Parts: sequence; C-alpha cells; structure tokens
Amino acid sequence: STTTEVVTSAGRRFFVSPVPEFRLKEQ
Amino acid sequence: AEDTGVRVELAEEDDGKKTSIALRLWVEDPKKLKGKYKDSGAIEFTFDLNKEVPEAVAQEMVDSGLFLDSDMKIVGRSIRDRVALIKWRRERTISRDK
Repeated sequence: STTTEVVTSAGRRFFVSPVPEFRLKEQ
Repeated sequence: AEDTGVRVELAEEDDGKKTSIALRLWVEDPKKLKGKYKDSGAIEFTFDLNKEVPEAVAQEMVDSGLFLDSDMKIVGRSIRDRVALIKWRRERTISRDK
C-alpha cells in the first residue's frame, strides 16, 4: 500500500495516499 | 461554498448518526494556495462534528508538515465549509422525517 500514516503530537492520525488522476483538476 | 482550491469530501457514507466522521482532503488547485505546495496527496482523517474545530485540524496538518503555515486558514475554511454542509444536510433530513 502507498498510504502513509502520520500521527500528530495530539494523537490524531492522518492517512496520506496519492490522489487519483481523475480527482485532479485539469491544469 | 467558495472554491478554495482545497477539496474536502466524505470518505464514508454519512449515516446521519455518527458524530465522528471520516473526511478526505486534497489540493485540487495548488495555485490557490499561498505557500509553495509540495504534493502530499489525499489526507484522510476522522472529525468529530460536535467536539472538534476545523482550524485546529488544519493546525495539526501544518504541524505535521502537510501544509505550510500560510495555508492554515484556507485549509481550515475548506474543512469548515464541508462540515457545515454535512450538518445542514443532517438537520434537513431530521426536519423532513418529522
């Protein structure tokens, strides 16, 4: 999996993964 | 809601009951950000609709290095807009059911 877990000092978890192509606005 | 260049959407279906809900946030238009944006990807997190403050979550994203300090406000506002929409939808559903 390409998801990265980021745990903050406050204990919150962020799960970061690549944005699918179709989600990105055309530049 | 205003187009902030930052998209926030539900990462799960809203059952209308849970106070803690999964959200997904990503940058759709980096040009709208003040800081130089490094592509961190889509960020998934849970948000408590009753207890949490969107700006505090944005601050934690900054502290974690996902955004620059100069973009804290825009990220916070984007989360706030989505949270307001979710709450509005829930209230509408409740009043419709009555």
